[in-house]
Amino acid sequence: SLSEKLQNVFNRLRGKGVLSEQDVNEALREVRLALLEADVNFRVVKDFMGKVKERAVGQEILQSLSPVQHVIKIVNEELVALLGGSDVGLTFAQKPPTVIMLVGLQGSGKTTTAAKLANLMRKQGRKPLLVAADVYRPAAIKQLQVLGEQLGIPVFALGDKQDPVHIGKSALGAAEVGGQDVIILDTAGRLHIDEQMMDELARLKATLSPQEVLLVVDAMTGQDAVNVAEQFNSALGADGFIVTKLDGDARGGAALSIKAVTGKPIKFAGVGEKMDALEPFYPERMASRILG
Amino acid sequence: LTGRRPVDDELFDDLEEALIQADVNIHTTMAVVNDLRDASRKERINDSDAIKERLKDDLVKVLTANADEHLRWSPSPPTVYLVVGVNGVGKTTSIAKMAARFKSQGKKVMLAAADTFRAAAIDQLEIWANRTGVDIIKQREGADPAAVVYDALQAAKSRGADIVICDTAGRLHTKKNLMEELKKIGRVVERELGREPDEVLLVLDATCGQNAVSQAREFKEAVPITGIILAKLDGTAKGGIVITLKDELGIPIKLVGTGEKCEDIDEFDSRDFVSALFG
Ligand SMILES: Nc1nc2c(ncn2[C@@H]2O[C@H](COP(=O)(O)OP(=O)(O)OP(=O)(O)O)[C@@H](O)[C@H]2O)c(=O)[nH]1
Ligand SMILES: Nc1nc2c(ncn2[C@@H]2O[C@H](COP(=O)(O)OP(=O)(O)OP(=O)(O)O)[C@@H](O)[C@H]2O)c(=O)[nH]1
Ligand SMILES: [Mg+2]
Ligand SMILES: [Mg+2]
Repeated sequence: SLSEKLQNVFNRLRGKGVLSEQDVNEALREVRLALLEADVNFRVVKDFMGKVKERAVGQEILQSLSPVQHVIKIVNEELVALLGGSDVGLTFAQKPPTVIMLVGLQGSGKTTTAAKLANLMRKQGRKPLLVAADVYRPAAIKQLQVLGEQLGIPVFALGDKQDPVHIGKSALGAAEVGGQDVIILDTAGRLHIDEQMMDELARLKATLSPQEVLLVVDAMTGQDAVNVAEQFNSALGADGFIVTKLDGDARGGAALSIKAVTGKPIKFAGVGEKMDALEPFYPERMASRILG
Repeated sequence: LTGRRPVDDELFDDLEEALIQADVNIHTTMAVVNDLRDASRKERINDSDAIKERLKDDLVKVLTANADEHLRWSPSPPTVYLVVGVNGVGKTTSIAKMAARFKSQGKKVMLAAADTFRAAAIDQLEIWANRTGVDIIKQREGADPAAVVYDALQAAKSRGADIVICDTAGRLHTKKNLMEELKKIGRVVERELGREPDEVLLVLDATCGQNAVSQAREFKEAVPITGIILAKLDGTAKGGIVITLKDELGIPIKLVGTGEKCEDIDEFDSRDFVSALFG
């Protein structure tokens, strides 16, 4: 663990009395390693360590009686601060329906998360409508319909021969007729470098004016998380993130990376395959997970 | 990293940074770059291009050493492949791609829809079976996956299929009961075939970082992994972690996925892969 590694460093330095800046740097190297092992992006680590070093090389740690606790405390505080406010909820429309659009790379967990979100909305006393706007992946529409059926939540679909923008627009009308006040749109997985597919999302957003465009990111994503987050954000203006598959043992450094480079909040955590496996995002928990 | 420059600490730092950003494990990276630093000193290499080429050669060596990179075919049909991995990595789509490829090679292909858990998983594989014109064995959602595999093996023998490719449900390697289920599927294949599956292919998402090591380790504990399919290499992620998987676990990369269509699959080429790490 990080505290054990830091303890080793400081044990070696103990005979020295007061710690010098160089000694502290040696300890911080362990922190840097831990963050890279946790998949935090290389340049995010660089910026982050800069902040930590500023605080660590002050008088407080150089004369601290428990330097390990001190370093961990500083790193933890900086991580939590960077990971952001823990109750960034969803923005709802003044006049319904509220539109929530889920976007992201292939296989990140959008369809499953859409259903989980719909479940959450209903638990909050709202009337959700799921919209099947993935016309590309085989049986994607059926997947959402099966989940909707399991939950008893309606799914709007026009089959896979229609343009997703047309499906989205028609869903607005359907919600009005059906009396649903939250529309959750599932979109096809796509690469941030696929211009045509990114343009489709831009057109969807322009047509539907969603209150929330949420980028769904797999917790095991490595260094590439920064590229994905930056591209989706600059193309669409993300309102936030949902990090999925946090029920595994991925350290989840991608969460820090995407928040750091876009400033957009992480709103939810996917923690399983079942429909109740969606939690609010807790920065403190994420921070200690990343540090290992 | 382009163009001639002095062979100094900054060069090695930049090479280290490139590897880390390609998701090569940090310890693998440090070991490789340190060896390179030593070699450059001993052999007095003062050409930065030569250093970079040497690094690429070293990485290719790691990837190809004792690597059985070809897909195995059994002399006694059916050949059986088991496709496994965590959720959403590209298992089902990779199976469709293999089916299309083998069909075009004149093989009689059969698919086993042994993901009986996820919504519309069977439907998804069935659409691919229809599109590629291959047989599929399926049961209803919620059936025992090992029973589906058993059925498929019987059907393959009676219909004279050359190969059976088994799809399995995505599962996190940390879920003990799901890994036990996978072990059971593996045992059913062994019992019916009288040998281990000819390939147990672990599908990895190229966007995956260091967690791939934990995935590979746990899956290898449960079933005899013979190779990796590195999917989604058409994105911007480099998939460098597979170097560590080969180095530390001895698992070769056999195929790469380069898109969502059934022709988007290639044999792994270590030279191309390593060059792309620095692209
Ligand atoms: N363990 C776990 N599995 C998850 C979670 N979220 C999604 N999954 C699984 O991840 C896999 C992919 O989920 P999907 O919802 O199909 O992903 P997607 O983003 O819609 O995929 P595409 O539409 O192909 O881009 C499925 O097996 C899901 O059950 C999670 O939080 N934990
Ligand atoms: N761009 C790209 N997308 C891919 C590739 N391979 C698979 N995909 C996409 O990734 C998503 C998930 O693929 P699946 O084949 O359903 O993944 P899976 O591992 O079977 O998922 P689960 O069964 O839910 O665990 C789909 O949208 C695929 O089209 C690839 O090589 N490149
Ligand atoms: Mg989907
Ligand atoms: Mg699948």
